[in-house]
Amino acid sequence: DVMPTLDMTLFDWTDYEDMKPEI
Amino acid sequence: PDPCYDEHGLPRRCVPEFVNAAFNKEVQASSTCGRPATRHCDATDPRKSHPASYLTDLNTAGNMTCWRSETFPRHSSQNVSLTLSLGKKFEVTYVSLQFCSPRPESVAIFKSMDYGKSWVPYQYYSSQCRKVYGRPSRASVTKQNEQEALCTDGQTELYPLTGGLIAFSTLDGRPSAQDLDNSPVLQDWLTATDIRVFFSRPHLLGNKDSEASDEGPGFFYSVGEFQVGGRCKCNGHASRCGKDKEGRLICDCKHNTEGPECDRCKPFHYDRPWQRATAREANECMACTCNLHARRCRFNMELYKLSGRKSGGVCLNCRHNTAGRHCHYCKEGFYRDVSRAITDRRVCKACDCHPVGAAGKTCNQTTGQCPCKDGVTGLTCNRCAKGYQQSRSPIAPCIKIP
Repeated sequence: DVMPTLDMTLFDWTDYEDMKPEI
Repeated sequence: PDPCYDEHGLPRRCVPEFVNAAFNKEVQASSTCGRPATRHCDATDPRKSHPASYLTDLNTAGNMTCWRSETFPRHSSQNVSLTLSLGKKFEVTYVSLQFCSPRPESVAIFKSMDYGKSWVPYQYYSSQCRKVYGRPSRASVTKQNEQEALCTDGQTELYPLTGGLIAFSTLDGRPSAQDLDNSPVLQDWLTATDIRVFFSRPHLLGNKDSEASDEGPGFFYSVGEFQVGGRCKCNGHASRCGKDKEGRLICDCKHNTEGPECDRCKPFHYDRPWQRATAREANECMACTCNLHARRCRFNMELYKLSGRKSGGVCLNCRHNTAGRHCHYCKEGFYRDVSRAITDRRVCKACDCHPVGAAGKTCNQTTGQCPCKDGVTGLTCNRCAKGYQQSRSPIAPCIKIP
């Protein structure tokens, strides 16, 4: 039961634009 | 077999063969007869010329060719010099002159270690040492003055009138002669690039040569053989000397050394300081240990001392994401792939920590584990741990399942 990798599109980047990686 | 290595391939001291370093070399004489021509000397007539090249040519038995100075007035004290350039540093054991004329009453031998820029006295010969050279005759050498030129009153007698010898041994009477390996002073004493001899005074005698009668009373100096016995100086790191592209003499250096006298370590061989080879130890230059990740290194004396005088090399510009004195670990942001040898160019792998799941970019250098935020797991911190689920916050990407 391996967990799925983090889905970057699910994050809300509104307050964290500077952290947002290029997807 | 290479004399610089033993039968097991281990380095050992080697030296070029003992030679007459003067043979076939050019000698500059301050005075040579035959210009203008006289009855007995004519520079333009090969049968009657006495050029300086005769000093260092091959002399067969019974056929000695002689250089000859001009003829000087009988009671003058004309100085004449002969200067021999050896072309590189030699370790000189003796200097000898075989005369075709009577020997001069006073002779001085000098040497240069810098190709004629400066000169130091090697030896004086005179029946009047104090008067002519200001030195005592028959002084002795101690460990404190091994580099001092002496004056002796031997070897300058008038007889024999021809064939007389002046021979100077550089090591004779020097206390460290039997322990040259441990005497840098005496090693220096032997070293010469040029030899110059001065003939300062003739014996006060008219020449019996007929020239005296048809050209007035006078004297001249004449030498048949100018020899310099020694070895091409290579500091124990070469067994032969050859010529480079420009025709200059140069040691054929071994033991990872280079330079005209093998007097420095080759690039990338700076793990210990350069040293002259001794009878007991070849003191070869050692390559730096950089695990194939660097092409350059430098020597650090502090590290060398700290290592017990074993290793002082420091690698420069470690490549392939390696770091450290020997490029022996991975630089920050990379971790060691234990399945690869340290010399493998892909031995260091990028940590690749997840930009959201990891708390930093630097992973454990051994395991590659990135530092994960709470509730995050995986080598690169790219998954939520069991009992956690992905949130919408990049700050806390995984939250506990209620």
